[in-house]
Amino acid sequence: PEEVIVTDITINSLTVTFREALVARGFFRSWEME
Amino acid sequence: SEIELIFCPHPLLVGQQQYSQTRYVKTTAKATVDHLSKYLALRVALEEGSSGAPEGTLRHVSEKQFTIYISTAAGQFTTLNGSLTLELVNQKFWKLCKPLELFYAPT
Repeated sequence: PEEVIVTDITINSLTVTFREALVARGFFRSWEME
Repeated sequence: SEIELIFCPHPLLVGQQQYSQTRYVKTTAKATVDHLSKYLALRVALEEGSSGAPEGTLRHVSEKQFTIYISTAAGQFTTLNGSLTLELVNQKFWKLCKPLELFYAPT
């Protein structure tokens, strides 16, 4: 994907990183979207 | 390890006039349902902020704004407890070798 949004979210001192793409093709490795 | 998920509006609980974008997300499997809910609330606030929502909306983002569901057999939806990790959700409810499909609706 041309653009991936990266966001950190913290709850109870645990910070996790979310990465998001506008489309799934080329972003998901476990299942190729048709 | 990382988990991939497709995040969709609940087909019954999200109206046509409400926020209903499908999102393609990756995160650590240690993230909880609450993390995902708060992430969605933040993204919605940012997107609605670009179209004129009141300033300061981001300060009030909470994991309580949205409830997260997973589809079970026979078209039923189960509410996911906020403290569950996505890894546990995947192991207990999904068990498929494809991106985890979750649904959201305003609480």
